[in-house]
Amino acid sequence: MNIFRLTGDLSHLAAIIILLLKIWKSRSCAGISGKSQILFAMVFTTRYLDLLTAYISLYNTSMKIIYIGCSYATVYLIYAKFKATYDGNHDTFRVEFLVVPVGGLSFLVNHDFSPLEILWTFSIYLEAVAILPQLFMISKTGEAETITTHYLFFLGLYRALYLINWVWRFYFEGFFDMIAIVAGVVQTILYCDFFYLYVTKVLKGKKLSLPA
Amino acid sequence: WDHINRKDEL
Repeated sequence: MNIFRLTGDLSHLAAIIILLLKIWKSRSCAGISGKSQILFAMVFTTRYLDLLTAYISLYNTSMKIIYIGCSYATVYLIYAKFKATYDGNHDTFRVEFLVVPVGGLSFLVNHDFSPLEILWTFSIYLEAVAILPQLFMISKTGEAETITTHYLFFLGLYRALYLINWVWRFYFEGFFDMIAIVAGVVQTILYCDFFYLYVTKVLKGKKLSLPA
Repeated sequence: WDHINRKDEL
């Protein structure tokens, strides 16, 4: 464990908690893409199956359980409890265009052709593009609530910190995982446009609005 | 390239 991975995990946890609290407290999921949240629940489910097979540390196990629990709770709030506030008309990204290619690629490019490894690879590739429905929805509505931008900021920051963690681990431990690194770079690049808007607008107290 | 596929990350 190094400081970059720890702050990355805490940034990820912060994002997940911010979103869950935003929906719970405002009793509304307006502006939130339910499709992205379903994809994240799929990411955690397929990646953390090793909860049943391997014990790494209390930290590792408890964080995985928290991530899975919060992501399913968020999906439940969006599609069940606060379904009336779900903005289905703007959450129209065709997720099959993400899941099918990612599924195919995880069979073609992986470290080991075993079920757990293919599911892990699928989850790594899926996480890289899981935010696209959310970013697409914001581009369609032309704006985002400030709390939603903070959620996206911490979510994008987490994988950027993981990139630094992988540099650190390669240098100090000779450890690297090319699949995770390439997917992590793609994932972080997808946030660059948002990061620019976040820094130039939200941090200056303005509302995030895109030229519609 | 020393590649170890350790799954100790979240």
